[in-house]
Amino acid sequence: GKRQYNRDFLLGFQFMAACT
Amino acid sequence: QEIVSPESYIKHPLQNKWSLWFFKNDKTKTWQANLRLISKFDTVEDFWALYNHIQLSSNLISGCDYSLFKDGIEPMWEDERNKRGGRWLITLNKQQRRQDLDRFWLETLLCLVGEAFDDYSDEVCGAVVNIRTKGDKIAIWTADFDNREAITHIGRVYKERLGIPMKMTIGYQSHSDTATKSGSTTKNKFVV
Repeated sequence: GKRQYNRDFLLGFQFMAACT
Repeated sequence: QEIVSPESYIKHPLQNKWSLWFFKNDKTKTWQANLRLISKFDTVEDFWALYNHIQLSSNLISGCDYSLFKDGIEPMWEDERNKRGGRWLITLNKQQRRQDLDRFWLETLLCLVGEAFDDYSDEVCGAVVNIRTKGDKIAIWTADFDNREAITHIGRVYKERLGIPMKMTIGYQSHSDTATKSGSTTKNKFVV
């Protein structure tokens, strides 16, 4: 199937990305 | 020995690889020369790394655009994947630059990278935000203006995601109509 991500899941990564 | 979950080190892959383009209106150059590819990404983490690094749309000067398109599709009507297509167009008034522009554009990006339109996401080519003095515009571009089922599904989901009230409508216009229009408005093929 498609790799679908809902908005809350995506938003959860916004500032995590900067830490890695 | 400590076992580290793959969740902590594997990036989350997106369904598609996306390209972010920037257009800056320099009248001494051709339209194509003003269009620059900024970067490509195909994971949730790399999307945010790019988004967090660039200016918000509301900080751009008039005449600039951001475009996010699937890898291999250029952000222009002439591209093979766009030429029979059209766009769901959101026109913003001047006050909305402060109130809605950045929020709407981010929501648009999340709809695209998250494949929010279910099976009809395959019809999506990309999205564009135009910063203009007379009023900013945001649009989702799709591949085929005859695909009523896909276009109306995408339009309904998009309108809901932007939080546009039921009593307001948004319109879908074919690129061929936009390119050949004589006045300032293009007729809508679909409305939701």
